[in-house]
Amino acid sequence: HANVLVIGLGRFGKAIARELMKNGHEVLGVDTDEQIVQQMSAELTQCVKADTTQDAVLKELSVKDFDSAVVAIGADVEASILTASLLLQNGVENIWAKSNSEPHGRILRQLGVKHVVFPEKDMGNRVAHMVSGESLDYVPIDEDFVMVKAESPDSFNGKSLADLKIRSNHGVTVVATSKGDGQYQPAFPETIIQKGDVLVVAGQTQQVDKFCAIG
Amino acid sequence: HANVLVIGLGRFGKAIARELMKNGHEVLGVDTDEQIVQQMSAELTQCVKADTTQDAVLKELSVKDFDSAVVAIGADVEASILTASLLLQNGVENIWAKSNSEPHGRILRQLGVKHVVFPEKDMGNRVAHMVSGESLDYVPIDEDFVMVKAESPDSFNGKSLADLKIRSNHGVTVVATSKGDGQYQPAFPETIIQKGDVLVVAGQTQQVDKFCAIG
Ligand SMILES: Nc1ncnc2c1ncn2[C@@H]1O[C@H](COP(=O)(O)OP(=O)(O)OP(=O)(O)O)[C@@H](O)[C@H]1O
Ligand SMILES: Nc1ncnc2c1ncn2[C@@H]1O[C@H](COP(=O)(O)OP(=O)(O)OP(=O)(O)O)[C@@H](O)[C@H]1O
Repeated sequence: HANVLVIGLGRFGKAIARELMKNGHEVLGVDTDEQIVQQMSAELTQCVKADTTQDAVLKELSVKDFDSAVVAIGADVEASILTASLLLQNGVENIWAKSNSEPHGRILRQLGVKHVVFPEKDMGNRVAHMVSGESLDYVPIDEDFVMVKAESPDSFNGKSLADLKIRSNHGVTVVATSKGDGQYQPAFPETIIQKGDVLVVAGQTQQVDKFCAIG
Repeated sequence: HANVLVIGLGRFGKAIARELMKNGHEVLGVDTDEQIVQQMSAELTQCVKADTTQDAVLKELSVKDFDSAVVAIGADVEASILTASLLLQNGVENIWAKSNSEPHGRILRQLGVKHVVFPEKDMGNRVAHMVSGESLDYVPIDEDFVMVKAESPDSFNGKSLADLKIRSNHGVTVVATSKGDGQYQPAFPETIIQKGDVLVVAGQTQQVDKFCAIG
């Protein structure tokens, strides 16, 4: 199991720390806010109040001994950058840092942070496709490959996936289906599509967009 | 195309508004911060400075005429709840609201908001699986169905997906593969797996977790 240092316990940092604990990993949480530290003390392996922009603080926390570190400081961009810089100097290699903007993200990468994430931006892109009604969910896998949830077109009713030849006719893969109750089952060639079924479909972005636009 | 009202142009609201514009929809952005409104005016169909907790403001913006509305106000929970309540009273049905916490989300749902999202929490859960090294990416599709990116096990080298019988042996579906360059191709039975390939795999959570744990 992994031993992870999570600095900054805002909405994002808390979610990471809790999910790591749920999956059996060890987490040291750090925040400058006394109230947050008290709240999270009962949930994490350990939780301390400290300002991670001070080198002496990082040395005292023995940051080198962790498998990875997360810098989830948001609004205070200077604190985020100072903390990332000090972690790197103390020999922490596997760093994940939350970024507020393109320039912030660029600086973190230039420092040598391996993984820079834009949580609000990524979720904003995902939700935009749902708000516009294009699909029920939209998750880019890479620049040009995407997975979506979409209602099955009426022309599919009563037919099996094998009959519909979806891969050869539309160039996309049906990964799973659901009867609209939120429970997904893996898709098989003999799966019969009924009216109102929801399909999880993956493929190249252009082909998936065309598929979602069918009736 | 959709006509969407986006209230609150922080990191999340901006990302939604920009993605909607990119996909050819119309967006009216609203924020109380003059600087943000000026910055976004050039990018959105229209952008106005206004405080959406005032009913007269919403009537002036003719909110009823929009296909959907997004409430992306974060820190100010009272403003988020007041705005959602007024939108509902003005007859806006399709509302998406960002929530800061479980209690905030519960109040929004009790008011009648159809879609409540927790952007930082969802991304935090996703990133936690990457930080711990369990997988290269981890996207829950529902309570018990997940899609992950994982490095292919060494025992798969040189074999085709048909030979490996992954669905019958492991109960998961290989959706796409990549040579590690970030470009994903749809998976076919005759696809041959090489050392270092990355697989996009979907299936029930327990089976996918077991699959990721193979050598
Ligand atoms: N130097 C620091 N050392 C440790 N923690 C810090 C430091 N500076 C800020 N923090 C903490 O980081 C947390 C996240 O920062 P902040 O709330 O500014 O960002 P945010 O992007 O709004 O967060 P989120 O979106 O995750 O809620 C806060 O709880 C804050 O107390
Ligand atoms: N009553 C209001 N009407 C319109 N906009 C508002 C109102 N109250 C706050 N806002 C705006 O909402 C935006 C997002 O709010 P805030 O920055 O507090 O949340 P946040 O959760 O940190 O946002 P994000 O994570 O998306 O950056 C801000 O730009 C703010 O000016």
